[in-house]
Amino acid sequence: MGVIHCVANQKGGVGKTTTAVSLAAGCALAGLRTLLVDLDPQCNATSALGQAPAARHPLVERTPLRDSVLETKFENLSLLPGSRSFKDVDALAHVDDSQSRQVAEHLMTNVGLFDQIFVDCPPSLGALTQTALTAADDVLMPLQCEYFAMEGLTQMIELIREVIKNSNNRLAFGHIVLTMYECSLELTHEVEREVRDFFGEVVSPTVVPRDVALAEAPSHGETIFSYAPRSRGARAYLELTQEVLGRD
Amino acid sequence: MGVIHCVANQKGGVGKTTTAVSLAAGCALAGLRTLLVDLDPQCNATSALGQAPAARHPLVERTPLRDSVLETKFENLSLLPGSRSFKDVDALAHVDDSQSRQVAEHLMTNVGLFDQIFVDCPPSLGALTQTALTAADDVLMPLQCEYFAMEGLTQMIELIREVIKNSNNRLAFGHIVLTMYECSLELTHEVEREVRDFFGEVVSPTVVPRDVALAEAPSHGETIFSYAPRSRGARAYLELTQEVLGRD
Ligand SMILES: Nc1ncnc2c1ncn2[C@@H]1O[C@H](COP(=O)(O)OP(=O)(O)OP(=O)(O)O)[C@@H](O)[C@H]1O
Ligand SMILES: Nc1ncnc2c1ncn2[C@@H]1O[C@H](COP(=O)(O)OP(=O)(O)OP(=O)(O)O)[C@@H](O)[C@H]1O
Ligand SMILES: [Mg+2]
Ligand SMILES: [Mg+2]
Repeated sequence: MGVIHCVANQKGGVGKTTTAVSLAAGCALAGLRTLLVDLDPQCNATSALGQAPAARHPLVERTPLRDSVLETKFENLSLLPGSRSFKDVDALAHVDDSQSRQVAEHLMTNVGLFDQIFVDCPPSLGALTQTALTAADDVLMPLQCEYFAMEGLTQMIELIREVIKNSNNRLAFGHIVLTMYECSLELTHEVEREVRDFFGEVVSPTVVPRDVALAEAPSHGETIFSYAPRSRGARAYLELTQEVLGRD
Repeated sequence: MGVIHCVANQKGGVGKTTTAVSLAAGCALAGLRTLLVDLDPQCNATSALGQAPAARHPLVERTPLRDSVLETKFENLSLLPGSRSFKDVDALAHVDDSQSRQVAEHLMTNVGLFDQIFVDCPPSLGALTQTALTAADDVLMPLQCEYFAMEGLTQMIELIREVIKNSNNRLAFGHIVLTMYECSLELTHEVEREVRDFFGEVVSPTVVPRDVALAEAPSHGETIFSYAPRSRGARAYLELTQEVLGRD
């Protein structure tokens, strides 16, 4: 039975999709059967792996997820595509607690074939993210070293505590991962100091530098490892993959 | 009766809040009575102007909005604060069409005192953004020159067309504004070419460069004009303010 990692943060544009795709690709390279689940109506994780969004979201269809999982051109890496269909997004976004647990169970039971599962979430704390948290074993929070990024974190932590209390007591705090890190900016160091003082061990020692290769890779349908294997972005995500696997 | 501008894009982290705050500040500097409405549960626009989120979201309270509007330290610039209260966010996010129109009317009737109104939206196409579109005269779409940013734009355009057809036929297309523009990156130029080819005149001639001063200003509770008036970010947003005012 695989480990389910939820990659979430309500702040937009902090590197959730880039982190989910890169870690999933890193695990696949390590020879582990890996699944990437796209829960974001933008379907960025789906297109990053060169696939098209599904007409209906597999989690709404109630057919065995196995039938909706797509193989990608990367060995050991499979994808449960997202859907842009507003009907489905709305349905998933308006589930109540008991339905959210049903969807989470649907996710957990059907994906027994994988060693590692990464769920990419939309930039919100609504039902889609809550469903992912309900199904997950740990949660990874990408965080940009900028002022606004700090603001929403406390709300996120509150929600995680609530999910642990009410619907998923095995959910563990994964790591806060500092992304788009620019050593030349004073702001980056200020925010890093504040985050490490406040959250301590929870903040991963590995930081992901700002590296344009990470922004270019998805436009070629490549992962950072197939697009620019010797880039700083690839090295950072390889390190992070080892850290995430080491924790299991 | 003031002009209501909705600043929206479902893609996260593209500069919606930075654009809404900077344009509102630009209009206030030009001597216009300006209101910034924070519809994002993250309340970034509220804290960028040095204020605290409201316990209950003013749009849910049904009291005259005039009573909830806060003065800021910036002359001519007022704020309708956001709220982090999940109950209110949930209530606003689950309104149906007719309620969304009621909230929009509540916004439109109560804000007669202002010349210019900017509404900062969350990174989603849900009810909060739809309510803002229903109340607005035009919509401004900040767009990062990156691959993922292009993806969600067609969905956004579809929603705008739907709002124009069903609930607000005076809504006009404002501009697509290219943000965090980095002339040194090939990716920036590639995306710009594609966007201008596809959207033509709708794309503003003014681009906002990546400028760390824009990320630093909110941590001091300042606008870009009070924090770094001679910065490239300030010049770009001054130009954009004149463009938005020129259009009315
Ligand atoms: N370390 C990095 N260096 C440079 N660019 C990056 C990095 N990480 C992500 N990006 C780029 O920044 C943008 C935002 O990243 P991404 O889309 O992964 O964030 P997100 O949190 O998933 O956004 P959303 O909130 O919209 O889901 C993308 O264009 C991506 O390619
Ligand atoms: N032109 C710019 N140059 C440098 N940094 C910028 C620029 N515009 C915005 N930023 C910074 O980038 C981050 C994202 O911007 P912002 O929060 O305004 O985007 P947003 O679209 O409102 O995000 P969300 O989707 O979470 O609401 C912020 O930390 C902001 O300070
Ligand atoms: Mg994403
Ligand atoms: Mg914002």
